[in-house]
Amino acid sequence: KQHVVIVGLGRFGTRLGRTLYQLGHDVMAIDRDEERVQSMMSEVTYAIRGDATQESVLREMGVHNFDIGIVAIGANIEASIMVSVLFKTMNVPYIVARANSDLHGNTLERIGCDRVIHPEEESGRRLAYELFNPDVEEYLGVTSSFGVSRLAVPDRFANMTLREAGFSGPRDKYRVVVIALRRGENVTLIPDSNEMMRLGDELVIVGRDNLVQQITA
Amino acid sequence: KQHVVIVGLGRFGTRLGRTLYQLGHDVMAIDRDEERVQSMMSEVTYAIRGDATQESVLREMGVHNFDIGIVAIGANIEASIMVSVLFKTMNVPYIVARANSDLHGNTLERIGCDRVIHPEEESGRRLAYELFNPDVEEYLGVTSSFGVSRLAVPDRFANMTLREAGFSGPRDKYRVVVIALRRGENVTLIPDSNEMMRLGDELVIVGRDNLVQQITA
Ligand SMILES: Nc1ncnc2c1ncn2[C@@H]1O[C@H](COP(=O)(O)OP(=O)(O)OP(=O)(O)O)[C@@H](O)[C@H]1O
Ligand SMILES: Nc1ncnc2c1ncn2[C@@H]1O[C@H](COP(=O)(O)OP(=O)(O)OP(=O)(O)O)[C@@H](O)[C@H]1O
Repeated sequence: KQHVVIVGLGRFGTRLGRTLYQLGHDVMAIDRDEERVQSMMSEVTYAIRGDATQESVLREMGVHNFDIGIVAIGANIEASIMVSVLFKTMNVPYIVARANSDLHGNTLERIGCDRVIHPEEESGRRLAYELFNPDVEEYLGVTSSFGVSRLAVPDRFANMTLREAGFSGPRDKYRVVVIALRRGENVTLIPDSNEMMRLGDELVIVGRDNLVQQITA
Repeated sequence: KQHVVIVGLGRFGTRLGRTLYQLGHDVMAIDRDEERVQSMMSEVTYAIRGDATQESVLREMGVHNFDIGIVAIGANIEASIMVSVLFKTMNVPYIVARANSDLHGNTLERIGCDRVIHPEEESGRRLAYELFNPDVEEYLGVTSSFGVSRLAVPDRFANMTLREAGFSGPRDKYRVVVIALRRGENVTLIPDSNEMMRLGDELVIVGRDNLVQQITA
């Protein structure tokens, strides 16, 4: 369980805060906009109104005691940089900042942020891989041509076993491997080739992207 | 090989277009800003200056002949909606649009977009899972507590076999499974437990998130 402080309740900071809290972490959110603070009250551990560019404000909230600091201010580059520097001077052990441009990101790295996020670029890149194969719901790249894809069981595979559908065993290094079969909240890892697929199931597959494409085509 | 038309060369549209082109697809990019069009000229198949809310402009560029249409306009909600409706009336088979808010996204879905992207929310959610385990470079969710994680081989596992490091065989459904070991561009699927890990290698692991956390802790 980590103690995370998030500055900035735009779309990125808000979703990040909610998800972290749902995952069981302790989340304190700071924003200077009263409305945004109010709507986060029930979604995180603490939501506090304040100007995060004021060191006294951060110190009063005990920011120096947190494990992770997130600077989720986007458009206001100056504030983003100031808060990042304050986190650094207050010795927050791990700092993540969201960048609005390459130069902004470069600056945040030089300040000493441990990780810089470019939400738009990352989404654009990820979508490119998912479009490559529109049936793929989500994709994790391993190399430039090899990845893990999560997809819904294609209609034509309903009520077929993995073997009948053409999936070979797990030791074949050149074809795709079904690493998981999900049915609701139930997940079978490295399912047996006799496992039957039902409509509504999800498959998690690893292999060359062009081979995965043949499955969904 | 898909034929993709992208309207809007912000950060999302630009990265999407470049990546699709690098993946071998045919990409036409349209933006009304001359500078942005110019800088994309060498990065996609065609980059054209124009106002995409004009049907005549889209028709002249043959938009009705494309496989996938992407509306990558963010801030200008009216233009985003107008272009989406034009894609729909021109029978573009698969339409993706980027949304700036939940209401914007809702509207795009009602218009008939096949997929709506919320880059900031998706990045925030993904980061929450990756922070759960800062050593995880990338994460793909399977259920709310189960996922696929890509991580660098921890220092303490360098020059150990998978078995020595404590990874059990692939048929154990309750523990993590190493589904791939990457060394440079070389990927071994479902590696043998005798496989030795070297510093610089990457592991792709599937399992309960809290178990994956124990590996990197
Ligand atoms: N000095 C500050 N102290 C506290 N909060 C701040 C400060 N400056 C900006 N913020 C807050 O940061 C939040 C996010 O910033 P902003 O809306 O500019 O980014 P954004 O790029 O639009 O965010 P997103 O893309 O995630 O929606 C806003 O809610 C704003 O009130
Ligand atoms: N009617 C239009 N025709 C063509 N291009 C347009 C039109 N309206 C806006 N654009 C272009 O869309 C692009 C992206 O829009 P905008 O910059 O508002 O979105 P954004 O949310 O800032 O993008 P990102 O977050 O991806 O950086 C801009 O380059 C802009 O010139």
